[in-house]
Amino acid sequence: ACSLPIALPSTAKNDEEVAEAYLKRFFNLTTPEGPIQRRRISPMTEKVREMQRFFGLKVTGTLDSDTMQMMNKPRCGVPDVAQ
Amino acid sequence: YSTFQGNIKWPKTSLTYRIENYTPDMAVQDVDRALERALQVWAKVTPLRFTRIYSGTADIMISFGAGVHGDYYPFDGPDGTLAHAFAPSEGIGGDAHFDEDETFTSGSMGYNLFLVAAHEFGHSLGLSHSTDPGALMFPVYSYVDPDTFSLPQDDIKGIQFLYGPNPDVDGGNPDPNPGPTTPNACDPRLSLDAATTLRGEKILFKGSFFWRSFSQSSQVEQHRIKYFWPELPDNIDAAYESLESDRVYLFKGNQVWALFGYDIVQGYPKSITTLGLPRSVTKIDAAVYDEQSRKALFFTGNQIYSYDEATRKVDQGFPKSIKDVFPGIGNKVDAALQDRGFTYLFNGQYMMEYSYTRRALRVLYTNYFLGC
Repeated sequence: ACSLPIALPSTAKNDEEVAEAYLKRFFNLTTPEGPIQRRRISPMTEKVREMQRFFGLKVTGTLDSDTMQMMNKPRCGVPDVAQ
Repeated sequence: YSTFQGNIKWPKTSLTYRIENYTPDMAVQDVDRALERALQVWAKVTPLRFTRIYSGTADIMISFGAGVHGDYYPFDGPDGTLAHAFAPSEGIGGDAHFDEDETFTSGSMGYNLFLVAAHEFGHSLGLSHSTDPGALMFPVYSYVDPDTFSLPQDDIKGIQFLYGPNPDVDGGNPDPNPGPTTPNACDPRLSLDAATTLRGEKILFKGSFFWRSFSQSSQVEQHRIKYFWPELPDNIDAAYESLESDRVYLFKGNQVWALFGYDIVQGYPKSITTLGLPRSVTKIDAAVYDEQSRKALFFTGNQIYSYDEATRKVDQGFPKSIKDVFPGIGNKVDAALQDRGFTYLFNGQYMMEYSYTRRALRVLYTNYFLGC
């Protein structure tokens, strides 16, 4: 089973939904199909880290408040990584 | 900066554009002017030239639409995604779409159409997003005054990588006056405008930007000041965190703003005379709260004031000469902060560390806290 990002106690459910939609749209997060391989780290956590690196945020892999604040900022609709 | 895969670009330098429809938010001529100026941002630094057409298919088709608007990338209502554009190619390539659910303006309210369009046209010409928080091609919107807008150097380098410089300027030699650059934390000559602690973080200001240095990690974030605090001016003079009031005070000229955590405190800016400083003090160069004496220290020119927040008065015997209180730092201080009992004074590219008895301990580079 893939491990979801470590959800901070305060991480609201909708933070994860917002983050998933954001990472799908701008960081090419794909939902793994077929049998879920046993992975050390979930694709979602990898993409959270990739997004944090892109924006120069602390790379935690968690949906901390700074990361959620950045995800909620008005922005351009073009993806940040090549599609 | 970054370009699209394969560095795709237009195989020609004369491009056409057509405005297919208008937003009702702005007068037609204001939309025309904003879009034209946004294209000129790129024409100014490259051989690219833009001609408007009023019918048929242009290289860059410009339109306003909401929600599902004819491509596979529906907009999302107010805020969130503001616009998007397609990389150079036939058909939809180069086209720019603006989300009609946004409020576009010519000023600072809503989203400034010139700024959004200049960014989107960067995509239309072949640029992807930049990680430089000061670049026009940074994905997140931040307002800057369009009248003083100057294409940042990061964007100039990107677009000239694709198309070369403007042959009509200096015979095509690289522009001797490069665009504004984002302060580089690892520049050994870096000097600061202001520095403060903020609930365990260190905040170091330079120009339109600041760095956040986290004590428990070597990582440092850089952001535009207006990304967090649109109300604050750029080029802050001084800042300090008051342990008395749990506020951070920021100074520019004879005005002071206040933060509570990361939130701006309403009712500011105020005049620094409300602090009880003498009228002769018209600007503060640096400020720090001294835990040892429980006083705020204000540096102005070659003098230092010790200020008691409780009585809102300058202490007897002040001002004093800086070099009498903090020997070795010289005749001016750009910024100051205190951390774990040590006082750090910045002057140009150097920072001096003092013990709580104000004995000079070390001379360090100004970027010491910036994780280089």
